[in-house]
Amino acid sequence: QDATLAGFDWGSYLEKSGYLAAPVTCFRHAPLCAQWDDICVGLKVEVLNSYTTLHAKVYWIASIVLLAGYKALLRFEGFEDDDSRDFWCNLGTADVHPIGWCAVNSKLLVPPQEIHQKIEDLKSYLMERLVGADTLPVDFHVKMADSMRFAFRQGIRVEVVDRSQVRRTRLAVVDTVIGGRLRLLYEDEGLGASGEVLSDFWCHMQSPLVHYVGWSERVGHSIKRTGPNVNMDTHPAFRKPLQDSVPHQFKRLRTVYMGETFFEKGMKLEAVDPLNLGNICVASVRKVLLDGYIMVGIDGVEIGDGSDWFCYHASSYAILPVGYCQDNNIPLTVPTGYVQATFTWPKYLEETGTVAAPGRLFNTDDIGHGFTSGMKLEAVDLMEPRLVCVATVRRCVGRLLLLHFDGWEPEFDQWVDCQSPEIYPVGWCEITGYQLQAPIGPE
Amino acid sequence: AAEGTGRKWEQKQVQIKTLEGEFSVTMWASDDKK
Repeated sequence: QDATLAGFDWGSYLEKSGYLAAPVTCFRHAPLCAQWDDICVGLKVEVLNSYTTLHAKVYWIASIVLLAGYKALLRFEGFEDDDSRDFWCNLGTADVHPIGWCAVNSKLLVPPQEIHQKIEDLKSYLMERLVGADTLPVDFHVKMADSMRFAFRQGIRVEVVDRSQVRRTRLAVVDTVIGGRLRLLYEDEGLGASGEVLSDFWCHMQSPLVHYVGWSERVGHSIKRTGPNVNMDTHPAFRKPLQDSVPHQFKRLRTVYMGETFFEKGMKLEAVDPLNLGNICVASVRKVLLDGYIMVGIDGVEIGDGSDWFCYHASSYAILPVGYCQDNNIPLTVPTGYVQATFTWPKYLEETGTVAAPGRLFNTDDIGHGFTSGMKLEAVDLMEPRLVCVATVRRCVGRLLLLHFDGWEPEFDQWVDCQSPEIYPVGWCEITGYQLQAPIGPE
Repeated sequence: AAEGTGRKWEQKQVQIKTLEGEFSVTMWASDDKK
């Protein structure tokens, strides 16, 4: 369900669900995150006034009544306590400006007709309302434009996880960039004879799944070699020659010192299942790579050839020390043959003759992220990463968030990191022009 | 609110233009610290 075309109405939806949305300041990668502390209820703005008989485009002053992500509920000055004319606006896209913008741009401030008749002296009225009040940052729209410039463009080559075999990476070419999200075409099957896309993959440019060209060889990760007959350079879809990505285009991960007490092959841990992101499972370190990366296998479901191992960085939210689920009241998915109710780690370690990975190796610090359960947001369905969906924070455990996709069964819930680049404030899709998937069915 | 973010609140003189004339008011807005 394409909410952009259908016009998904976040305002009405929030009204029904209690107006709780994660603030923009929770999303470090989101446009204007650093400026959003300055946006608050009561702030005055100049906004397009359509309640007028004038032919010219005129504006009037409104106050922010409520904030939900990038969306603001506005009330025109003069309506006082009357909320019947309140309207939702996306501060990042709509014709909303700091006070003073109209004068600079030769636009007029004209009250809605029914207010105009009640105001005897417009200047005195506005002086009383505006002097000493707060308005939008002067550079609001400039900063917005700045934060929408990205280090990626069409034709940049990257290494990205192979969705058909998660243990390895593949070369891919950036086809589209929307709001920092990359549409990648796998190089060896990217385009058919008539130019149609055979296989693509979507992820944010800061995703842990995407790397610079040469990364796999550097850290010792498996990569599928591109066949000799593949040459995407010549395809008309790419107007410029392809260009290899380089390390500085990617997010720098937390430095990991791999001394004598780093992860070792065979150590046990708990890990988010990469193929079923709602499950946290009993898992094992299968291989230690360089630069703090490890290959992890889920106990009891491994095929045996290593094709289902998954690469995690030591700082990843998705690997957890043994006992983490029990300590935090999260159901642990145990290996086939074991029963969750009777499973204990000490017994399992003894039976398998293994040791637990030391707890201090994990990045489970509670970082005070600001999310709380019940907050609405826009989130990527990581099992179908093309889709950004209407979602709700269901649980917060340390840095982990359990996301529920509105309208879907709880079995589709996914654990994500509170700093995941694949979660966005309400209104992000509208700002970037990305399609938002509305909840299915009546909510 | 802007403390620590590299931004500060400042008083700004802003112009208001209506059908009845133009005048200025003093408001608060944040900006990058200079």
